[in-house]
Amino acid sequence: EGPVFLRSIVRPAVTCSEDEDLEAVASKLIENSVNHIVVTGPDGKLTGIVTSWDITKAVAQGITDLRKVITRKVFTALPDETVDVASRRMAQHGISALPIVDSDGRVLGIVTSEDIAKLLGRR
Amino acid sequence: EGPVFLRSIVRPAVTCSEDEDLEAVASKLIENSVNHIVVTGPDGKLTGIVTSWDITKAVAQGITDLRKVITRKVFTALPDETVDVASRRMAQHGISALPIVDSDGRVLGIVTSEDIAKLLGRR
Ligand SMILES: C[S@@+](CC[C@H](N)C(=O)[O-])C[C@H]1O[C@@H](n2cnc3c(N)ncnc32)[C@H](O)[C@@H]1O
Ligand SMILES: C[S@@+](CC[C@H](N)C(=O)[O-])C[C@H]1O[C@@H](n2cnc3c(N)ncnc32)[C@H](O)[C@@H]1O
Repeated sequence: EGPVFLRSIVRPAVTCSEDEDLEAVASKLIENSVNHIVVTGPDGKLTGIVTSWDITKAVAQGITDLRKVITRKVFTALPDETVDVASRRMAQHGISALPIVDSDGRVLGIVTSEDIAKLLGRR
Repeated sequence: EGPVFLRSIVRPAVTCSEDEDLEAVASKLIENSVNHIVVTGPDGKLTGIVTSWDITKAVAQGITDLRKVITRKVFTALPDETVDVASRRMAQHGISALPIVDSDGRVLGIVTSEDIAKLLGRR
């Protein structure tokens, strides 16, 4: 078995724009049964990420404005990178997902620690 | 290398009781920088699990009572089980963590998909 490339396990990313309501973004996370939503601009380029952890922070701190919980500095990966590289990048920054982008910064999809953990369950 | 047993990667679980406020549980998740909190009874036994996804559901649905978002039927694992078994169990139920319990149902710790994904980053 050779290296596993991220393009073989990448899944579509749920996206939102930054002028949406916090409740609307929470509903999108629940409807899609995911923990991560990628924030994109009008051109489809990545501008941030919001996770269920950020929504939890909003509850803990009484924040009602989505823009106050969006993470702007986003760690990403390229489709031709491998899962061991992605796994080390996530562990290094204590995060549980990497948006997969092309060389122009356009969002192609997302890989989560759940997707990577599944690989260890393959016989 | 040989099988990896869960006891070698298990971490302490953040716990709460079910009569705590939703905001207090949200604060515990943020203070500990985790997504999962195990609900235990007065005897230290597992009675449920709450995650940042459940707090997000509360926001999406305007729920303010913690008891309405606690998941009662919890999938768990034993310390002598291996990571591939845990990984398959999580994938099968679409969940991202397994509380680790002893044969009496007492909580020993927790293993998350983030902990398992990290294994793929080890050289
Ligand atoms: C530091 S982690 C701590 C909790 C847990 N490890 C997790 O990842 O959910 C939570 C924060 O990571 C941020 N985050 C998630 N994925 C990210 C990424 N690819 N780049 C930058 N930040 C990210 C979220 O926006 C959130 O504020
Ligand atoms: C079905 S998952 C969907 C989102 C994503 N896969 C995740 O695990 O966060 C979210 C639900 O799983 C539940 N959950 C998490 N760990 C669990 C476990 N060990 N046993 C049962 N339910 C669990 C949470 O309480 C939450 O209601």
